[in-house]
Amino acid sequence: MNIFRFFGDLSHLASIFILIHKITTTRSCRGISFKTQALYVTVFVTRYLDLFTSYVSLYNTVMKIFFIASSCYILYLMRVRYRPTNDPSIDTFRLEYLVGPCVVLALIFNYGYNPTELLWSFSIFLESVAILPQLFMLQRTGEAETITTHYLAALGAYRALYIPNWIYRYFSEGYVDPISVTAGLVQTGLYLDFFYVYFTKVLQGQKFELPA
Amino acid sequence: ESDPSVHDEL
Repeated sequence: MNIFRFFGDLSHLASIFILIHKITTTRSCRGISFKTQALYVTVFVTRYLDLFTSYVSLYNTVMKIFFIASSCYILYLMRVRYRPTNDPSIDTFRLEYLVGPCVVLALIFNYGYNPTELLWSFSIFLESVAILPQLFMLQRTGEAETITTHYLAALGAYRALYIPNWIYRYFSEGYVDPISVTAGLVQTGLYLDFFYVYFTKVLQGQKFELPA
Repeated sequence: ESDPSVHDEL
């Protein structure tokens, strides 16, 4: 554990709390992509199957359980409690374009041909693109509530912090995980456009609006 | 040297 990873994980936790806070206080999941949230549940469940087979640390176990539980809770909020505020007509990204290639990539790039490793690899690739339905929705509507942009910024910061973590681990432990690094760089790259608008508009007190 | 198939990251 190093500070980059620790603050990355904290940022990930923060993003989830911001999202739950947004949905429950506004009593609405407007502007949130159900597809992206459903992909995160898939990511966490497929990756954290090792909860039953390997123990890393109490921290690791507690975080894994939290990520699975909170992502399922968010789906519940969107699908059951605040269902009328969820508008599927603007959440139109085709999931098969994401899931299909991730299955293929996992079959090619993995650390072992067994169900756990294949699912782990699949989850890494899927996580790297899971935000796309959300960003696509943002692009379509051209604007977002400020709280939603804070959620995305915290999620993007989590990914960005994992990059110095890998650099640090390379020098301190000789540890390199090429699958995580490649997928992580792609994932962080997807946030660059968003971050540009976030820094130049939202943090200057303006509304998040994309140029027409 | 650590083995990347020991997944200790979240």
